[in-house]
This record gives sequence, structure tokens and C-alpha cells, in this order.
Amino acid sequence: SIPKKTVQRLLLYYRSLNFLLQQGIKNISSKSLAGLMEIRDSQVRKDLSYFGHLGKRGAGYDVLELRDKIARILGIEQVKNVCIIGMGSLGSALAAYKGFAALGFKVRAVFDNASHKVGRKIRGYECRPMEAMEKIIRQEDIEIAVLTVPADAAQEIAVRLEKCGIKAILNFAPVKLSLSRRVKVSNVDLAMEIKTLSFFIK
Amino acid sequence: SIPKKTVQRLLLYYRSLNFLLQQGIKNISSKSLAGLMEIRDSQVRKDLSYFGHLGKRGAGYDVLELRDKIARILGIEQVKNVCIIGMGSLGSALAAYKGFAALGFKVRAVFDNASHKVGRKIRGYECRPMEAMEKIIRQEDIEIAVLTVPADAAQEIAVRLEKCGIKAILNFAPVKLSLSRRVKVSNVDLAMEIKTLSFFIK
Ligand SMILES: NC(=O)c1ccc[n+]([C@@H]2O[C@H](COP(=O)([O-])OP(=O)(O)OC[C@H]3O[C@@H](n4cnc5c(N)ncnc54)[C@H](O)[C@@H]3O)[C@@H](O)[C@H]2O)c1
Ligand SMILES: NC(=O)c1ccc[n+]([C@@H]2O[C@H](COP(=O)([O-])OP(=O)(O)OC[C@H]3O[C@@H](n4cnc5c(N)ncnc54)[C@H](O)[C@@H]3O)[C@@H](O)[C@H]2O)c1
Repeated sequence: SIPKKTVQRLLLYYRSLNFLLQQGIKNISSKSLAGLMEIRDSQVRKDLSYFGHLGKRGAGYDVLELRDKIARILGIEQVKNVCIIGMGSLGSALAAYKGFAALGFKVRAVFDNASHKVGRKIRGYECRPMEAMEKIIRQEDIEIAVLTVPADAAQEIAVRLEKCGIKAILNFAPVKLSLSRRVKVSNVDLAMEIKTLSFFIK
Repeated sequence: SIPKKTVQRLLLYYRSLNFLLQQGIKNISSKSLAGLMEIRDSQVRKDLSYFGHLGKRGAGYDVLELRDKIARILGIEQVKNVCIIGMGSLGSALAAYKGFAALGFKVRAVFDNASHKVGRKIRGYECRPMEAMEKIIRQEDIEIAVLTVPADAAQEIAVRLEKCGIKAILNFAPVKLSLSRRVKVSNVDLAMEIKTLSFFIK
């Protein structure tokens, strides 16, 4: 199976190759691609080897062909349905973010438990009550939930999401979610990011 | 030097130990601490070995003593001055986030180049013009800049930040910043997070 770090780099390859196409560059060696991304040449070859032989030895890569191949591997064209739970400051900023739609993520529904928010439009989405969450996730075939609720509410909601068959959760609450392996969880802990960053500037 | 992954886990130890203190637990073995955090027992011992011998063999760790030791290592008490550049949806959500202040990060100034934002209060902070950025960073002794501007504006601002002596940048724009090693950069790429997450739910 493919390491998570390799998958993360694939998106960087995809962006770099798009940048090269905009510059009108048709062909590139693994060495130059590595230079552009500031990673080692051997890393480029190792990453791409997971996906079959993509370049010709000594002739480098065809930029358009490599970009399209990576787009297929990443499923750039695929649309994945997403919902956002907790339409506070972070949830509503994420709802407004065009970068998700550009990668094929379509926000299909947003939820909150605050009575003054439910039934109103936030960032163009009608805010739905938490009681309707399970029904709407099934109806809209939603695979990914973005969790932007307070830390003390996150676990209980995550268990409900698991029960209604959600496939993955992008969790912003600073708590570890305890769920079965059936649900993929990715935690984004912004407080940890800034704390780690500051640790190294002693 | 200490691996970044270990530093990130330190914050998780800090949170877990606080949780134990709230539950009134005074002592814990590395095995139970590992269980609480869902990591291997050997990882706990390895992480804590970077910081000297913290527990007594066979007697486990004193929860309060370990928490305070980790707080000192992380510099939880230290206040670090932060500024936010780009007060759009994400920047203003981050400005409002109480989780940063709880870890000693104080937002000292916020900046934007939109004339209808400059001079007005956003989330309680007076939005300052970009022309004043260098002066205010020096005046307020700001060490960390949070960059929440569009991708095409990020590099130019990052170079200005480097020139005025910023120590670290938490970058949310989906571009790689080219700076000297003097500035520590941490990239949070939310589009990459969700794309990587969805890759594994094929
Ligand atoms: N704002 C940020 O920049 C930021 C940064 C890092 C992490 N976070 C984390 O993201 C989460 C959201 O932060 P925020 O700043 O947007 O908070 P917020 O208070 O602005 O928003 C939280 C939202 O969740 C809703 N909510 C509360 N309990 C709920 C429940 N049981 N079910 C459904 N909805 C519920 C509230 O009504 C509110 O709209 C928090 O866990 C926070 O720690 C936020
Ligand atoms: N909104 C999100 O949830 C989200 C998620 C992931 C990544 N991002 C990234 O974070 C950044 C900000 O996103 P956003 O959604 O808040 O965008 P936004 O358009 O709401 O905010 C951008 C802000 O930057 C200001 N700005 C533009 N050019 C500037 C310049 N040269 N100098 C100073 N200020 C300038 C604008 O006036 C605006 O206030 C983008 O790079 C985006 O890709 C946002």
C-alpha cells in the first residue's frame, strides 16, 4: 500500500506539473522536477515508481502525460460529497473555500445545533438541524464529514457519523476520536501546528 | 535534535496528562499512558527519553510532575507574539480562535490590503494596512506570522517578512514559500489534507 507521505506529495506533483504547463514546458527530467519541488531526485523516482514506469530512462517525463496520470491516480475528476458539521467561524470559512471544489469536493450539506443558525443560509448553504444529519448523509450519498464543533461535542457526533456509514472524517476539534477502523480520520490540529513551529524557533 | 513528530506528540501528552489530572489520577505507568493515547508503550518511553529520565522504573510517572515538566519543555508559559496577514474568512476565523491564546500565542496585530477592511475592527482587532507591517512587527516584537492571503500574494509577503526578521511563518496558502533557512515555515494545506483522506477511502 502507498505511504501517506507519497500521496501528499502527489498533490504537490500535480500542482507543480500544472505550473510547468502554464509556462509552456512540455518535458522535464526527474532531476528538474525534484529541484522545482525542493525534494531529492531519488524521492521523485521512488514516489513515481509506486504507480508504474511513468518516464523514459534518460528522456525525462512528458509533462502533460504525467499530470494526467497523476490526476487519474488522485481521482481529481471524481466528485466526493462532503458535509460540514459546526458552522462557527472555522466551519463557515471552510464552507466558503473554493480550493475544495477545485479538487472535486462538493459541500452537499451543513449542520449546526444552534437554533439561531438552523434554517438560515450561511455562506450560501442552508444550515440544517443535527436531528436531520443521518437522513441527509444517506440521501446525498455523503462520504466525508468535516468536523468543526467544540472539542467536548466531537466524539459523540463522530460515533453518530460512524453509525450512518460515513467513510471519513476531517477533524478540527483538538481531541482524539475513538472510532472503529472502518472510518478514516484525519486530524488537523492548528494549535499543535503553531506550537510545534514555535518550539523550533527557541 | 528532537524529531518534529516527538514535539507534536508532546502536546498530546500535555493534553492527556491534563485530562488525567481532571479525573483525579495522580500516577500512571507508561503502558497506561500509551493506551490512553493509542500509541505503543515503547514510543512513550522513547519520546520521554529525549528529555531526561522522567519516571521511576516500575513506579510509573507522577502525573502532575510529568505535566509540569512537559509544559516547561514546550514553553507553555512563554508568550509568543503573533500577527495575522490576510483577514479574509480563514484569517478572521484564526483571529477568533481561543485555542491559540491558551497555548501562549498572543495576536498582536492583523493586516490586510483591502481598503474597506483597513482601519476597521475585525474580530476585535484593528485591521492595519500592509505598508505598516514591518514597523509594527518590530515595534510589537512579533516572532510568528500567520499567512492567510491568496496563493499569488504569499511569496512576495513572505520575502518582506523575512527581511524584517520574522522567525516563523504558519502558511495556509497552497504554495511553497522560497525563503532562507533563517525563517521556519510550517505549511497547513487543507486541500491536501482532504485529498489525502479521500484517497484512502477508495
Ligand atoms: N477558529 C479556528 O481558527 C480554529 C482553529 C483551530 C481549531 N479549531 C477548532 O475547530 C472547532 C470549531 O472552532 P470555531 O472557532 O469555529 O468555534 P465556534 O464556536 O465559532 O463554532 C462552533 C460551532 O459548532 C456548533 N456546535 C456546538 N456544539 C454542537 C453540537 N453538539 N452539534 C452541532 N453543532 C454544534 C456551534 O453552534 C458553533 O456554530 C473547535 O473544536 C476548535 O477547537 C478552530
Ligand atoms: N477558507 C478556508 O477555509 C481555506 C482553507 C484552506 C486554505 N485556505 C487558503 O488560505 C488563504 C486565505 O483564504 P480565505 O478563504 O480566507 O480567502 P479570502 O479571500 O476570504 O481572504 C483573503 C484575504 O487576503 C487579503 N489579501 C489579498 N491580497 C493581499 C495582499 N497582497 N496583502 C494583504 N492582504 C491581501 C484579502 O483582502 C482578503 O481579506 C488562501 O490562500 C486559501 O487558499 C483557505
